Amino acid sequence: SSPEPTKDEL
Amino acid sequence: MNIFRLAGDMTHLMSVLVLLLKIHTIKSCAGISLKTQELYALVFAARYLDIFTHYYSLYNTVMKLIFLGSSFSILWYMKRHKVVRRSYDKDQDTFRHHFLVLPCLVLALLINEKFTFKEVMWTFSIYLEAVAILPQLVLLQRTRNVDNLTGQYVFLLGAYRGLYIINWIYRYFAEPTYSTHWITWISGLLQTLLYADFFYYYINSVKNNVRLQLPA
Repeated sequence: SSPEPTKDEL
Repeated sequence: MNIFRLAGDMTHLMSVLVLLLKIHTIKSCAGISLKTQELYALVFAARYLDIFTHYYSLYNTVMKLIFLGSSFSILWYMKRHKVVRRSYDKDQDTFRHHFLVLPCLVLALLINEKFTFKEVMWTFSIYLEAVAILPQLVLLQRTRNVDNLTGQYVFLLGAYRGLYIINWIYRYFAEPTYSTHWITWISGLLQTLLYADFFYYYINSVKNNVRLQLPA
């Protein structure tokens, strides 16, 4: 699956 | 995790703690908009739907739990606590906040990165967070004389948003896998701009060492 970089933010 | 992101999260955390501290120790929520607090609780509930399904880090999970717990605690204090709820400026806090929720939901259904339930809810929370401070800003303007804690609360919230923008710029250049995120960036920028006016008066009041007063 593709990474979801912004989802690691709050 | 870069220093700007961490500093942003910490100012965000401090803003909530300042508010809870004020409510818990002074037993007063004067000057605090219940409308804004309801919107923030909705923002966190919609955004953190992945809390039990997707693990990022212990830091991430703990912070999500703190934001969810604190925002619903504030709601409980303002609505149910028998002393605190009496200090709520109900007549001044008249912003029709429900009219912010529907357009944000429609916009999230129309403009999103992926049309799935979780993704639309996540996008909805991003749009809603951008405008959730509006009832609070309107209330501040109405009450004119702002007490120190309420001023600090709004200042910390604005600082959190500003630091997140620097974090995005940093990530864009520093992380090879980091891609463009127009939805978050534009919403975050708009949200930060909403604070610009408040910031101007807040910084002036700190510089001149006087009580914060907003123009009518």
